[in-house]
Amino acid sequence: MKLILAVVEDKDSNRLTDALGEKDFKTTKLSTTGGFLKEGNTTLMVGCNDDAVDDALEIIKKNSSQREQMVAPISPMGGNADSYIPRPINVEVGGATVFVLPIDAFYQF
Amino acid sequence: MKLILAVVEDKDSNRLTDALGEKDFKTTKLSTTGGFLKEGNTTLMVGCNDDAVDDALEIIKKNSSQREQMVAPISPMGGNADSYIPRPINVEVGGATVFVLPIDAFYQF
Amino acid sequence: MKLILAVVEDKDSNRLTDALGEKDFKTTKLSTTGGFLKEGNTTLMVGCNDDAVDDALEIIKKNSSQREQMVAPISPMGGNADSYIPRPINVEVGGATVFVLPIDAFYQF
Ligand SMILES: Nc1ncnc2c1ncn2[C@@H]1O[C@@H]2COP(=O)(O)O[C@H]3[C@@H](O)[C@H](n4cnc5c(N)ncnc54)O[C@@H]3COP(=O)(O)O[C@H]2[C@H]1O
Ligand SMILES: Nc1ncnc2c1ncn2[C@@H]1O[C@@H]2COP(=O)(O)O[C@H]3[C@@H](O)[C@H](n4cnc5c(N)ncnc54)O[C@@H]3COP(=O)(O)O[C@H]2[C@H]1O
Ligand SMILES: Nc1ncnc2c1ncn2[C@@H]1O[C@@H]2COP(=O)(O)O[C@H]3[C@@H](O)[C@H](n4cnc5c(N)ncnc54)O[C@@H]3COP(=O)(O)O[C@H]2[C@H]1O
Repeated sequence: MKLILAVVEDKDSNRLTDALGEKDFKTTKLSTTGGFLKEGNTTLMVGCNDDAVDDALEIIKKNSSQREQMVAPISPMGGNADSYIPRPINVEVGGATVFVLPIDAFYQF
Repeated sequence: MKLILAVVEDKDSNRLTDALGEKDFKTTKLSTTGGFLKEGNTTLMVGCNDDAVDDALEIIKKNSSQREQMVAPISPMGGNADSYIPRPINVEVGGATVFVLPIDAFYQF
Repeated sequence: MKLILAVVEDKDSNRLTDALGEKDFKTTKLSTTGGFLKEGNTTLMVGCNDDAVDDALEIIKKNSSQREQMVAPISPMGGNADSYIPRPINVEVGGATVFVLPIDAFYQF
């Protein structure tokens, strides 16, 4: 059994949860916030058998689209907030950041 | 040291947190959402010594009750949302879904 | 690659996220609640290379201050809620509670 943690954009999260549900993956959704852009995003927690991890990753890949976007980060990275003029930078957003964690034991009571 | 993640129903969460606290388990609560029913639930994070895991699991088992409930899932699993008439199905809710994760290191600063 | 989970006080969280961002650590923020004091706190999720873990821990240590505070826990630890007079106790708050978890695999799609 593995625990998959997938950080995706809010607008991909329902589509992705339903796509995983259709293939009988069970999921739990956490509302989270990106450390850099300080925007809301979603972390999906998916516990599944070892041999199903690749299928889950495939579904995650297909249902979270990657693209470029001009953004201005909200807060200064060090230095004085007054003199900070947010310089728009081009970042890749969307897509998914995925951690696969080992599990020692799984129970359902 | 292990990290226990227990997904329980909101209405069991305070009772469970207090029951764990009485036995000196420290816990952190995450507000989460079920992927299938899309209802709010609670994920408890409990870091504890290896030899205390069984006690924690026992407390989790005793304080989260399992039962059957007729529900209609909110969103279509694939297909067109208009033509979708939610067919009530009988699911088991309540209870706890529990992952026990290995920990490499634990610090308190 | 390791996944660091750091539970810190809300008022340390922005300073800590920015301090980690300055050193190019990527982070995701979870709004959480302390099991004992039932007050909001923050859990930061930081995925980083094995050899960067010590740097991350150093930054976490420097940016979350530990101190003593008189508090009255909100709910009774067992027993009857009516007869419960919250006895103020002195607890150490602030600081950080940090779990370092092993990761099997990391992907970005
Ligand atoms: N110091 C920096 N300098 C320049 N650009 C930076 C940067 N930190 C982040 N970015 C860029 O901004 C995007 C959004 O980051 P954010 O931290 O808000 O939102 C992140 C964060 O919530 C999470 N994430 C990514 N890698 C992570 C990691 N190693 N650990 C924990 N969370 C991570 O996934 C979200 C999307 O990440 P993604 O890499 O696709 O996209 C990132 C990345 O392209
Ligand atoms: N392997 C796993 N990984 C991550 N999180 C997990 C998990 N297994 C369970 N959970 C979490 O625990 C909640 C309760 O799951 P349980 O299996 O008791 O109760 C479930 C189950 O009896 C039923 N169910 C879930 N998915 C189903 C599906 N595809 N078809 C039919 N019934 C489903 O609906 C109940 C509520 O599900 P919901 O997703 O709203 O809420 C789930 C989900 O948040
Ligand atoms: N092993 C663990 N697993 C999961 N999460 C953990 C954890 N250890 C700490 N945490 C998280 O970190 C927060 C701060 O813990 P700390 O030990 O610094 O500071 C604690 C501690 O000094 C004290 N405390 C906690 N439980 C206690 C108990 N049963 N009796 C007396 N004091 C307690 O109250 C402070 C606030 O506790 P609170 O639960 O509200 O908030 C906790 C909890 O959210």
